[in-house]
Amino acid sequence: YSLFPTRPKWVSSVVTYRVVSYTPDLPRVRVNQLVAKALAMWSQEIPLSFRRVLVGTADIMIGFARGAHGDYYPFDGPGNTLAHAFAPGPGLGGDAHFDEDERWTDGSRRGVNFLITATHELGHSLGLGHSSDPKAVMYPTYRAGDPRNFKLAPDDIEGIQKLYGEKST
Amino acid sequence: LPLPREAGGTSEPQWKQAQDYLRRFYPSDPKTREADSFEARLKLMQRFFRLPVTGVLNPHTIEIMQKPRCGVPDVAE
Repeated sequence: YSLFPTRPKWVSSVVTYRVVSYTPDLPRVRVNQLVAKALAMWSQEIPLSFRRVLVGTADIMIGFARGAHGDYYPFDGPGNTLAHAFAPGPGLGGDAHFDEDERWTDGSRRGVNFLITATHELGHSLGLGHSSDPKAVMYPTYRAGDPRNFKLAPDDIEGIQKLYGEKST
Repeated sequence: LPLPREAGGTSEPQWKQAQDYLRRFYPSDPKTREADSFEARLKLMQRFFRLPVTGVLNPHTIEIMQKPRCGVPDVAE
């Protein structure tokens, strides 16, 4: 695993998030469920919890966009770059963006699995960089898998606990 | 001009695609100027993906460059 330079992390034990825009590929309620599921994967390993807000500015702003979308990292159409996210911090920090030109799926049809991609991007939102372990969720290239068996790899857990410590039982 | 040795006999579009990929995901460090050359960036990439570190483009390296991926660089910016 790797961490960003200066190891940015959230200092509050409760981090807020908001889904500001949706994809027409999935029902809104499904996107909300999958984002919550992705965040839960991380929060069950560390002493951090997440609270969804419906209005205003959250720590982690999540959305779908195509092409240039105001952060100097334009998306590139179908394929290649699927999404990106920013390390913890103010403003754009922590925000996660998904390329609307991909065909997003929850596993019920062909396309890019949103749960797998969101878990990866939210790993960046929490302060993890890319891992060179091919089994890690934080490996940079996308590979489709069975979302029912999808979980963090030991390398992901070691990385996130390096930043935030272990969740007390 | 012929493509350089690092192009490893690839086509010009693949060479350009590889240059773009390495610029985006393996940016050079402005302080140390590390990974300034194509070969140095390619070696970083090959090391990251646990490939033989040759500094020369080969079909397996190109295959990895063409996979869908996250837009965040693999090395610190």
